[in-house]
Amino acid sequence: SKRDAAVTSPVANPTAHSPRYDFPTDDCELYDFRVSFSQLKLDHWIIAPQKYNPRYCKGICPRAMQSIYGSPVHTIVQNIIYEQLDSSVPRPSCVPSEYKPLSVLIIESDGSIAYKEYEEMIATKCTCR
Amino acid sequence: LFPHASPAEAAAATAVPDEPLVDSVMPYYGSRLSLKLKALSEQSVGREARPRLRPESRYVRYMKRLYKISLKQGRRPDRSASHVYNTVRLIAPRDECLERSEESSMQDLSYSLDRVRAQEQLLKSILLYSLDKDQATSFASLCNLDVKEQEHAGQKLCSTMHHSVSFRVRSEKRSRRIWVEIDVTTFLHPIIRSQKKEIHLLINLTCAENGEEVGGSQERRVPMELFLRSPSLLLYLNDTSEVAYQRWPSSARSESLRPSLVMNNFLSLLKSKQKGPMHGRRRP
Repeated sequence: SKRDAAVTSPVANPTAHSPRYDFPTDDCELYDFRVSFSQLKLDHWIIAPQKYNPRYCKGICPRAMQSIYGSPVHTIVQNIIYEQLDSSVPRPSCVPSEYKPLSVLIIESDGSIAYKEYEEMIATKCTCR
Repeated sequence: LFPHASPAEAAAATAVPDEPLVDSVMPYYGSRLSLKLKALSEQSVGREARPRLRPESRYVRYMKRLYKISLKQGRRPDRSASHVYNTVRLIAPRDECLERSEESSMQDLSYSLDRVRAQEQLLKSILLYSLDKDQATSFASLCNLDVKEQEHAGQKLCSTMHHSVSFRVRSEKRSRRIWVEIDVTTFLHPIIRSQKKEIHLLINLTCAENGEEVGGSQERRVPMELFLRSPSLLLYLNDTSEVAYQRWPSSARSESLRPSLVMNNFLSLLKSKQKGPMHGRRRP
């Protein structure tokens, strides 16, 4: 249904340099995943925000990886090995390459309260590695 | 990313983990758990392991308001230079004793700095008073705060660290709670830089009439019992550790993002190879 599609549909234009496809592909894309800190069993410690969307990367790494995802040489070589020489060598993986920080409010074990801004909490771009 | 593990917390974490989060993580990472992941799993494991002190709800509400203000400031492109902090800590006083008279109050307070880490550089420190008043009264006073560091008996005889600051306290009728923020940065900076795990302060607070006439009547002096509640310590810090968000990342970090020359050469070679068969020419 439309609602389910919304949950699993990729984030609009997550890889800034990737051309827009009219038809859905299962290529490497960025997806939303809203989670609450109580689900992560961290709500006794992180009191704000209640929920957050770390996002995740999922999909197959296409051959034209470098132009789409800025992958390094090694990734292209590994893909050639996988396709032409030895398929036991794994295919390159679709993983996050850029992140955004997140501000949280924490209750420390001694009862003090801390506002912290942590790096690399939200994925914003995917790559193949 | 999260607080470093103290020995007690590390022991709790290495106990047989029964939390699903840690079970799912340990097999993959084993001993190479990064600091971030270790603290994350400890917080998840340590949930029942040790009782957690809970702060007063008034201070939680104060910090939630500061959290929202910081989020708004952080998103503005022209965010003011004042928002250079990436950490704010509110520390309640531990043990206290108080002497109070009509015009003044003397407080002997200690604050635990255990959670303040070496990489957290102090930008600003504030003594935060929370005054609860009944809405019928209004007052205005000029107050003076004298703060002195209480050295332990074993150390120096008399304390040389002394600071005095004047401030105004005013309250209209409708407000029920007033927050009074007194900046003591210049006083606390050397103490916190010395990375003591606890500081002991002697605070002497005196308030006089404000001397101003408002609406034809002399404003009442602030009742000293309002200052019964000891002040909390608010520290604005810049955490320079890797896990904390840096507003102005060091040049070393941005260096690695530039695409390498090798890549371009390799790609042009790859593209030329993939254009089609090499027309029978075999290169050695």
